[in-house]
Amino acid sequence: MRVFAVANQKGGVGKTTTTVNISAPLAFAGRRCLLVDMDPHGSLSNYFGFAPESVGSSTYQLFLNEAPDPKDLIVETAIDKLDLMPASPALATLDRQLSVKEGKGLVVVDALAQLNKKYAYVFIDCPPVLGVLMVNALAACERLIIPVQCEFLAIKGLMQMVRTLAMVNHARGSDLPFTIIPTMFDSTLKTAVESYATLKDSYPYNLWDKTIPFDPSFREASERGMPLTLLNPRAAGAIAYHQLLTSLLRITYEY
Amino acid sequence: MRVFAVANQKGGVGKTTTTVNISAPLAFAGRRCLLVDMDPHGSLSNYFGFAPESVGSSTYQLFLNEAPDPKDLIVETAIDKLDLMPASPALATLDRQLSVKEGKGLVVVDALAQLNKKYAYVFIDCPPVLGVLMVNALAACERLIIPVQCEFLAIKGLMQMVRTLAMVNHARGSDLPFTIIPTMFDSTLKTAVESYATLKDSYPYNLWDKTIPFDPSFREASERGMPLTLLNPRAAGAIAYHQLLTSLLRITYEY
Ligand SMILES: Nc1ncnc2c1ncn2[C@@H]1O[C@H](COP(=O)(O)OP(=O)(O)OP(=O)(O)O)[C@@H](O)[C@H]1O
Ligand SMILES: Nc1ncnc2c1ncn2[C@@H]1O[C@H](COP(=O)(O)OP(=O)(O)OP(=O)(O)O)[C@@H](O)[C@H]1O
Ligand SMILES: [Mg+2]
Ligand SMILES: [Mg+2]
Repeated sequence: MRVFAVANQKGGVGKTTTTVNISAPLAFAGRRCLLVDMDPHGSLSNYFGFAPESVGSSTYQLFLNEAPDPKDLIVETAIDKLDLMPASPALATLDRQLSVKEGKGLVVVDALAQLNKKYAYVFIDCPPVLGVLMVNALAACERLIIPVQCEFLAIKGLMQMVRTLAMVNHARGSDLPFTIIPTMFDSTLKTAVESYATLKDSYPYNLWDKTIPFDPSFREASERGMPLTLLNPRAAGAIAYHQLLTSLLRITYEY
Repeated sequence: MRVFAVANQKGGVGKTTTTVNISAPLAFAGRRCLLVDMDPHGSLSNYFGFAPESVGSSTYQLFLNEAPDPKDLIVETAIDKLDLMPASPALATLDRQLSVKEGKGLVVVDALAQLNKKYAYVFIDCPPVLGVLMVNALAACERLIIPVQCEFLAIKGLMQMVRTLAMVNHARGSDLPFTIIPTMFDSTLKTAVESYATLKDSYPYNLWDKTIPFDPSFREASERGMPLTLLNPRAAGAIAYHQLLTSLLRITYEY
């Protein structure tokens, strides 16, 4: 079972869109995939028609002292072989409930260990904030995917995400590999081209060699609850995510 | 002193951009304004050149048991009469440190009371997550500004923000007025036009009567650390924020 987390403390950079569009082609190709929504705002759950405020069971329950079997928290999406553990707004209360002493940093690791035989791939969508939810996702994944917009503030904010990673690596005692993905790239904008050049200079070993273009059809896809990579595989954004998936699989299996 | 908070649990909808571009014209017109950065990721602080990871003092210190004088946490920006209380990454630890019993929901209210004579306007930029930081901002403001993108997931997510507000109103014992601002609006996209129509139907009394258009010059402005409303007042996005400010002042002073 290969586990990826998608995270960035900057909001609105394409975390949920990335999660949806790299998992869907794998499910379409017959691989069993699990999506884990760790964002209390639940965009990933909403995407597939599960309103966070009205889901019965959610990732929140993993953190209870008497946690249920993780299999019982999973629902099927409309896409064959693509299952989801939905989020609920209660996730936002976990930081306050869990003081650092309780060592609740490995809850997701333990839950996924129980699902090891059931899924080939797991993708964890994170909220745009550092806390117990993101820490759990970073502890559970083998590679972190960091979507980032090619603009000044997002790139400045990336430094914080990389520092957070350094903190987590220190606690883990090993280095978590990460891949930075330029998203919503509009090559006609001078600021985007300049920011992209800055990214290449600053993170030469962790930056994916292509970009995800700005493509309005992502919005149409989310309205229909369908991943763009399945709805319209020839759309520019869908082609780019297929290429990203190929790169990620190559890195995962070659090393 | 008039206090506004800018919040939405959805990330990347234009919270920081809105905070910058409605405060700058007021400072330019000679009114003393304070920006309070409550986002641990610190986009607002980065915008004005104060890197959150290296600021000396920040809004975090307000929450310490021996809190310093709020005046000592304020820095001047490059814009005359526009001051800033910067954020630091430590803000992300507050939820874990403060259990709900400690009643730390009025820290910002108390701090702003001490600044009452110094500033005419205060704008609080919030992180994209519900927690002690957002609760403090909602308690301290007289009106909440909710930027939202005109797309399916953002509008679905708005329901959660409005439910959060209902919870806070219950605790406050009074209704916090709020204004929803459609941001990054691209009238050539069918999904945007449809989503905008949904917004009008769902929130007829709280939706601003105009939209902030998608305008790439916001990115250039953030790269220069200058509010677009000052850098290029004739840009489409700047004109829209001037109009928004006029509407907000009218609502504030007429009622
Ligand atoms: N490549 C792209 N081109 C155009 N629009 C995009 C692209 N990627 C994402 N979007 C749109 O941008 C918005 C934000 O994307 P998304 O919700 O995936 O970001 P996020 O990082 O998950 O946000 P949050 O911080 O709230 O979790 C959505 O409306 C989405 O449809
Ligand atoms: N009207 C607009 N037109 C085009 N781009 C915009 C507009 N408003 C904001 N942006 C850009 O969109 C990105 C996100 O905006 P911003 O950082 O203000 O959102 P936010 O809600 O504060 O994000 P976060 O959830 O991370 O705090 C920035 O790159 C900004 O320059
Ligand atoms: Mg998301
Ligand atoms: Mg912001």
